[in-house]
Amino acid sequence: NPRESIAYSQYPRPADSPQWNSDKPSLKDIKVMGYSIRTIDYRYTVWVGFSPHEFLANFSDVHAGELYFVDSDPLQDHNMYNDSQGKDLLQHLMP
Amino acid sequence: TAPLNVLLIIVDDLRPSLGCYGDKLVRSPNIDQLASHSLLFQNAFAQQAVCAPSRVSFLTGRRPDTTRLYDFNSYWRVHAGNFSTLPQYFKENGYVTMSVGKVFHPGISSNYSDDSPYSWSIPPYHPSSEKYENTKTCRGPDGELHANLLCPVDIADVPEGTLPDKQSTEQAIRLLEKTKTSTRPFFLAVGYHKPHIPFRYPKEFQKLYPLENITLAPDPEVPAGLPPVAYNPWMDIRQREDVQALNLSVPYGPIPVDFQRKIRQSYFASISYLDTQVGHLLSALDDLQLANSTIIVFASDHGWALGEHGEWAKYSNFDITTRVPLMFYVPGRTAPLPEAGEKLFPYIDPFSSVQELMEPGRQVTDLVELLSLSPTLAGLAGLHVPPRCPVPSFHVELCREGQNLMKHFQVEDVEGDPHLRG
Repeated sequence: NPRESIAYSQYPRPADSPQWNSDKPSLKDIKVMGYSIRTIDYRYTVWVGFSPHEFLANFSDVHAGELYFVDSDPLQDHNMYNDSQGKDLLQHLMP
Repeated sequence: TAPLNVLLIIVDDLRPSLGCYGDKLVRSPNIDQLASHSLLFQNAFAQQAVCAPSRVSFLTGRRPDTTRLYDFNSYWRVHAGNFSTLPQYFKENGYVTMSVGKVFHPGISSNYSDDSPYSWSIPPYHPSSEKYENTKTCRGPDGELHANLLCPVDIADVPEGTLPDKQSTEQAIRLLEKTKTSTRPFFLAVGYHKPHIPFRYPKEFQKLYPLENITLAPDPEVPAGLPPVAYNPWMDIRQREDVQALNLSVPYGPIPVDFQRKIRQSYFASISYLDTQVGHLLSALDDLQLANSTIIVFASDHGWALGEHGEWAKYSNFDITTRVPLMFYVPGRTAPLPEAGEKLFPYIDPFSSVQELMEPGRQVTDLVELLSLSPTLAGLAGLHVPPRCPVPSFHVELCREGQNLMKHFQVEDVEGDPHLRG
């Protein structure tokens, strides 16, 4: 079932706002990790606190979220995370 | 029944702006021709949109959270676990494994050795002209040489009179010729540098993309609802002399629209230049009668933003930077075995006015991960597919975190067609 196919991606950041090393933070400077789940219907991303020493992501420490629906927003320009209780979805998706 | 050879083509920073992915503007006839004989994955995604982490991930079959490489500064065998690699697995199964160009990311992340000797049977090849890639070899409007982002060159004018990807193609063809006398199957990985920045390509390719035909990205503004943490401030291209001269504001720019169009023009021109290199490589494989005994995989390590969401480069979680081209040609399975003397991959000149429409091959729309490349390739070559990894798997040398995509290669009616390999 194509609906079951999922692709995960992730990206690290040194801070919540763009800065000189946002594109390529060194491991020791990573403070946030953005984890994305993609299906044929949506892309859901949570940017959570990350410890580079324990290599641990803290899914209770959500810095920001993104939610785009493929059919209505294929270019991913309209973030629905805050509008659609994205936070609840996170609880639902929690591993 | 002889084991199939493998030709793995990895392209640096190539988003699916290709004819076979529906792009109407880009001239990529040789890649489109490969696609017409392949199984093409429409929705394949990288696990992290930056070179070294993505490459180590799909070449070891582990996610970045397992390789623990999110930057460029560690070697997984020392830092996370002694994970086996895709070429190493083939080498341990009797293949002669060879690397040309940029397969592993050079430097610490591959132990300054492209992970030799584990992964490769012979020392990896790197084109000598690569050392000029980021030097002042771009002739600017002032007639002086600069280290620019936009760098269409006159081949006769550049050091050594050649470019890295040309040298890589020549070396790969030499190696293919040598394999003809070998009894062992080969696994040849060819890593092309373009369209990675700087956009340094033979200037004639610019003619394929007249500026008046180049539009801006469909959504060139930074979206209102985009969290600042999600935004990539494209710091790398800002280091280039021609971009520095624009005095752009940090972090959001914007880049003047005429320069945006020039960046897009040069990215597309770089793709067509790369396409010619792939075309020469595949036609040589054909000429050596290897097309009926070689699996060909074409993929990139991640995509690239060309102004979408006000962003440039990779470094984000957007589809535009994580979605990659991924296709597999398997002789007798994705295409009938070529008749004696039949050419499957004759070279096609992107400049020729007659761009015949290419019959697309079979396509899969399910979402898949670049992580699945290695187990799938092992399965297609008839090797035992490594087992799923336990969680955690730092202590396990050989396992896979990606899916095996073999189910997509089932042939509908094998009985109906004697050509198709069982």
